[in-house]
Amino acid sequence: STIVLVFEAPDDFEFTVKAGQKVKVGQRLGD
Amino acid sequence: LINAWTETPTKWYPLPLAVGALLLVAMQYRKKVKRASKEVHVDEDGMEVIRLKGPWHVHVIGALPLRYISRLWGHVNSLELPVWFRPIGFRLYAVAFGCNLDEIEPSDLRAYRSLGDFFYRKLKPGARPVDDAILVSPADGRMLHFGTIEDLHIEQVKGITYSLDALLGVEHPKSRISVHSTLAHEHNRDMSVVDDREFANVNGIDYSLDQLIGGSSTPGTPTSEDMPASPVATPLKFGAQIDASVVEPERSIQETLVHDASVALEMGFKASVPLTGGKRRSTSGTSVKPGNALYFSVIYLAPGDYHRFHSPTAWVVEKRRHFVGELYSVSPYMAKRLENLFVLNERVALLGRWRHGFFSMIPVGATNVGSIKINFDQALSTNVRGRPPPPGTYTEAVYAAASPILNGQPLTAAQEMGGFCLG
Repeated sequence: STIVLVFEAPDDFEFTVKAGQKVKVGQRLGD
Repeated sequence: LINAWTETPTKWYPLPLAVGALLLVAMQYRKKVKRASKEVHVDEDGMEVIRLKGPWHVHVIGALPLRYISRLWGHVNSLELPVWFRPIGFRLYAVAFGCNLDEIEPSDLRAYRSLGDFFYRKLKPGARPVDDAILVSPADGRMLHFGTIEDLHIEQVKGITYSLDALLGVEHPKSRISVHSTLAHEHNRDMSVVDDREFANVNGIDYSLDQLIGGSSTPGTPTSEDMPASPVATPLKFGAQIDASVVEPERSIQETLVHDASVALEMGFKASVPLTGGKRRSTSGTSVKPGNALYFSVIYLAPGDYHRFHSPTAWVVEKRRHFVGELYSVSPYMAKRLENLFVLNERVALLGRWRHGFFSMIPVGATNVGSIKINFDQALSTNVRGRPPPPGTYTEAVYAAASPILNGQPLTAAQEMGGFCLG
């Protein structure tokens, strides 16, 4: 299964994870 | 070999013309096939027609009755296991798929009646600390891909894209119908359009005067056209008409107000997010304000992962669109080979808004996990028997009745939203 997020954010929004990285619920994805 | 290599004389001679001609034909054929695979077929409204594309083995997989297999898989895994077998069986599963049994609730493996039950397990309170960032992970899994959305296309893998409109659904005024919430209907609540006209402010929360005092529209069943202004398009219908029964959590009015207010404050809430007139607008109605951009991220949940999903931020879910589709595997292997994978598969697009504007979360089903549950939506039923309608069609429900002020289902960051079930 997969979850896709599509959202609007300011131009300076940055993801703080890397592609292929394991993530867990509540972990920071971006800011 | 050494002798052959050193002593065999090299003799050069021209290739026959026919060989060269054949080579050119082969190259032309390859080019043509490549072009055909990239061709976009459009319908009478100019919308892309989603078709199965990929190498031959993808077509072989596509010919299988995947939805039936998925339901059968779910049925088999819902069978009750003998109590003595449960700890052994689930421990074996945990070792094979890397589940952490220390964090599950209940921790007694005998309490899980079936593999399906174990698959949809809960975590102990506090097992997942929540970061204070504006966006947190909604699930345990692997971040497959992320980035910005260019030309309203999302990159599935490098070089393969799919349309944002196909993922979220497109506006189709010809087939617009009334879709309403049962609670809204029961409460006879007015659903006047929220616009930028008049706002009141109570406790730092802005909301429209219409919402506060009731608008001028005729009371009764609200229609899609009466629904609050949204960053996405007005509802459309391709499937049967549905009622969205919003499940009100078991809490007092005071608790509900506190919950809604906390979401509103976290969002920097404005009841109406005037997103229309933005710099870019797709046919699905998604638009962005100047200074903003559209982003996407894709998280893949492996079979051993915790399969409930949570809210990735404080936001309000205004509506959901249920796309009944195929149930291909969504593993990275397939994602690299099957084009339009995420718009072919069955999925539930939850659309709403957060502090920066439009926000959506789309759980996508797969062969082994065809059922998607949304805790606050009893009407939603996924992976049901029957032939799926053409890709791109969906049924829609609105959650306006869940919160009178926020016009949708408010969610706090990391609040449990639902999950994926086996089959």
